[in-house]
Amino acid sequence: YTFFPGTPRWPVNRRDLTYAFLPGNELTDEVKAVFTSAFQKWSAVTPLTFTETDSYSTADITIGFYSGDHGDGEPFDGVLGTLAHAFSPTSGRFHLDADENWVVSGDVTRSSIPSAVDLETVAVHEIGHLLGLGHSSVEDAIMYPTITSGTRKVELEDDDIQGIQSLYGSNPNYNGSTTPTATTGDRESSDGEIPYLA
Amino acid sequence: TLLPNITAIPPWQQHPNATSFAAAWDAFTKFAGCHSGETRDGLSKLKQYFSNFGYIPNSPSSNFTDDFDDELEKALKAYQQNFNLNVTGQLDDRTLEQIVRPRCGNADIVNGTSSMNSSKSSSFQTVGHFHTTGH
Repeated sequence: YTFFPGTPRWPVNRRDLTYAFLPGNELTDEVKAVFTSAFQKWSAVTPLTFTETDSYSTADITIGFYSGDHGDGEPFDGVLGTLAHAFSPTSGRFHLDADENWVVSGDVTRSSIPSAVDLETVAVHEIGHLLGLGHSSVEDAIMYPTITSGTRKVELEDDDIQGIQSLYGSNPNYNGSTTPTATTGDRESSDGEIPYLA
Repeated sequence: TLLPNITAIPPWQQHPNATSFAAAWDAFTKFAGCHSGETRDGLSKLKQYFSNFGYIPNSPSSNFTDDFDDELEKALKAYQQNFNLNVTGQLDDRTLEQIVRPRCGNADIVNGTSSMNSSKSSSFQTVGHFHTTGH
């Protein structure tokens, strides 16, 4: 695992982070749920928490789909090539290439279509950047820079976990497995179901 | 394009060999076997690729040539080291296969500092200004 130069991280008083989606993207709840799941991968192993907010202007983390030149000096290049990028703490900017064929659900691994990109795979990776991790040379790690078409990789590997825990420490309820563990701090959804359980 | 599932991909993009959506990087496969000292049309774009991901120090006045020069060879070696490839300094098939893969837009080497594999060897310290980081 690696860090950005200077090892930037979210300060101690900003460990309960909020995230918001670019209103203009008008994402469905199904798409938003993919990001929720991706954030949970990281919150399961750290003391960090992530909560969606409707207030885009005040959110710690902002998520948006953009095409081509979108004003940050890092233009997207259409289908495939560069898929997404995210900024180091405490910028919170997470941009995805709107021209990709993002697969929201279903088994992307059963397809030989080269342009299909699993959304959650990329989301988990970019959240790693948002939290302060750089790229890793460990091929199985989430923070490995490339993705092979038609693959899905959403579970943190030891390399990712060691890296993020060296920045923020461990979730008190983390038991050494990447399987999410229920905590007293679990947020209940509106229908009373617990979003993730041991 | 947000697709609810894999079957929702537009038909014109479903053929595995379709080229209409090929990323610009696919053109790099024509450089297979290219090595130091050669000049090939389009190598400047490969240098720009390596510059984008931090393997060639960024300069506002970057005006890359189509020459396979020392700068490209050093970048290539650092890239091969980072991606656990054989460090040949040449554009072999495995290296090109890795280069054209879809990837995150964040640089592997930021501000001349790499903490990926290439920082673990002093052989490639001429690419930017590497600093060893102990973990």
